[in-house]
Amino acid sequence: CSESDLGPISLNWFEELSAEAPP
Amino acid sequence: EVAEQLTPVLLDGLREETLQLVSKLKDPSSCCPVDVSTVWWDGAGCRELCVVTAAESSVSLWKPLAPDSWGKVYTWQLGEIPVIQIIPLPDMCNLVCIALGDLEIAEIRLLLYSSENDSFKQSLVKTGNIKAVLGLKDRRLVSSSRTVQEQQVEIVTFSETGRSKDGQTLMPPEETVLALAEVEGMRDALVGTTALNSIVVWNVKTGQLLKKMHVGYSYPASICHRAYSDSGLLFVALSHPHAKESKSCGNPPFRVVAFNPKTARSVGVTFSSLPPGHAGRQGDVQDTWAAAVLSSGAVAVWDLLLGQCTALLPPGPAGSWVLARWATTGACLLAGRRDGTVCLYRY
Repeated sequence: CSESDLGPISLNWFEELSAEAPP
Repeated sequence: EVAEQLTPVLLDGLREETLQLVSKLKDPSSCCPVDVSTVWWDGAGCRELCVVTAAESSVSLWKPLAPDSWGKVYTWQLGEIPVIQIIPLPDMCNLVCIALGDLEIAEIRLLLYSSENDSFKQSLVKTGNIKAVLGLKDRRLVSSSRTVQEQQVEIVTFSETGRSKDGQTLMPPEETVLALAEVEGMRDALVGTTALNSIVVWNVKTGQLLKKMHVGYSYPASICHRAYSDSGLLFVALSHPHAKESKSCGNPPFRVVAFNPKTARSVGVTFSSLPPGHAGRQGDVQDTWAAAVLSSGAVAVWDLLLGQCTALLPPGPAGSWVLARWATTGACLLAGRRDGTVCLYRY
């Protein structure tokens, strides 16, 4: 898998999405 | 002769992994098993891995007597609603969770032993129009249920004695959730697949719905079995009961798809194809292994990371296989025949 297929990858996706999602 | 009939057939060019028959049990009073699973049970001062078999109107607990023999400990008789499924609760002891219903799950019950009054009991956990249910680590049970107006996704935590301690509601997506799966190595993450073929991701600690990602139109009605987070990607093991056969990857009963949860983009990682000449499936996934009963009456086992079928149990003269389930612990496959025989294989 590469970033060109999947877009920018973040190792902290879970924490970042939790910070962005409505409570 | 029997041993020969039960010897798994390894497919050409595959690894040496195989299934070794460990033991088998037969319930003379039961025919056509509905489901089979394992459960830890305390007895005579030690904790043993016991086998649970479910028939339409009863559930039996079996404990090991000798390396290759099993004795029935108790049979719970259920009411008029048929048993559909045993729901494994990975780290619970002395407790079996079952789903009952007709086409859909109408009830979830606990079957347990109460040391307080030295008796086997059953208790009702939940009723409703339940679409999906999954046992999680740390004595938790998550279920999705639907009324005409709304969908509810709820986690119940049990005490060691099987009492419901507290419940937590997760934010439901608009689409109906039809399957749920744990994310290995991430206690607070949970994934589900929906009726419109999306993957949804929750934070179970906060109840937030974090992301909805479409699986793609080539594989409708995908069912999630297991997920793994690695290197910033979410790898999801999916099965596709209604996938059409394609030239590039045949008719894959299981796929592992990598999702980038930040962008919702995805790519297929592995396709696990059916053995040549076989069709149909009903599957179960544990860790990175999948097993399924094929319409030929055989059981196939795949390594999902390799995307390869590693073993095949052919139907023997004793009858077709009707069930294939992984034990809750270790690499142990439970395979059931229509006549009520359950064979335990080490994988």
